[in-house]
Amino acid sequence: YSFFPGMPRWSSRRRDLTYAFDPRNQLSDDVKRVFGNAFTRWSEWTPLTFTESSNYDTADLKIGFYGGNHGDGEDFDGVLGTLAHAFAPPRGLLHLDSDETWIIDDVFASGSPSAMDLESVAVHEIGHLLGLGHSSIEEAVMFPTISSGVRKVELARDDVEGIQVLYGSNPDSNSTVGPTFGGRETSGAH
Amino acid sequence: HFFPNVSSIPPSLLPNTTAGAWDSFHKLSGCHSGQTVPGISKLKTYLHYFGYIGNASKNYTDDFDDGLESAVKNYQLNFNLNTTGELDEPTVNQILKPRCGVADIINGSSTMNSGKAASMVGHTVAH
Repeated sequence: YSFFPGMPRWSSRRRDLTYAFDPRNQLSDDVKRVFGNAFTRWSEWTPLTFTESSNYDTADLKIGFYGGNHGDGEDFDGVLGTLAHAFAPPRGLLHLDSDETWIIDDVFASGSPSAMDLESVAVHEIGHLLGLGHSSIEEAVMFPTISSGVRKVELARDDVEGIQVLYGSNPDSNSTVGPTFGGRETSGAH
Repeated sequence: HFFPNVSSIPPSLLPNTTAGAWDSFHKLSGCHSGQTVPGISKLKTYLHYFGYIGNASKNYTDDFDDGLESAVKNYQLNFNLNTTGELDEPTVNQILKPRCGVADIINGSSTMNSGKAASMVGHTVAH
């Protein structure tokens, strides 16, 4: 695991974070549910909680889907290539490439060379929102690359160790016993 | 585009190739230091974007120079590949994979496995 320079994190007074979606995207409840699941992957292991807000302007974490040049100097590049990016605390911005073909339920039937599992990418980018950098551990959610047709949503031990350096463990569960560490689920095609 | 699964995607929307933004890197497989190959400049832009080449430049050359070799070795180290410094097939295959847009190396210092060292230092200080 790694951190951003200076190890930025949300302050100890900010444990209950809110998130909202750019209203211009008009996302369906199914898509929003995927992000709710993705946030839960991190709250399982930390004292943090995440609550969806309908007020985009005041939310701590802002999520949006944009194509190409979307004004932050980090242009997206169409199908595949760069999928998404997020900014270190306390900026709280998470952007996803609207040109991707996002699968929100069953990536296993994939076989498609370009369909990406949305929850896998969401879990990874939320790690950045909380202060984690990339990891060299391939099983880790924070490993930078992911192939189409691959679903990787449960935190690996490396992810948990990193996030608990920043925030400590979930007071409701013992850090040695808790959700199972994740593994990588891949479609038969891979 | 959001779909519950692939079978619900209209065929017209499913490109039948993996031609992505970096597909041209296929041609660089096997390249090594000392060569000049068209397309290397685009790879240098990619490696700069993700933190492996420090100084930004608008006109990178197509020369496989020392700076590129060092960047490729760093990349191979981060991705648990043999640090040959050459664009061997496993390295090109990894570069082609879809990925997160956040840099792997930020400010030239934090590599992808530096967390443990940082937290140990922090831990020691705390003690």
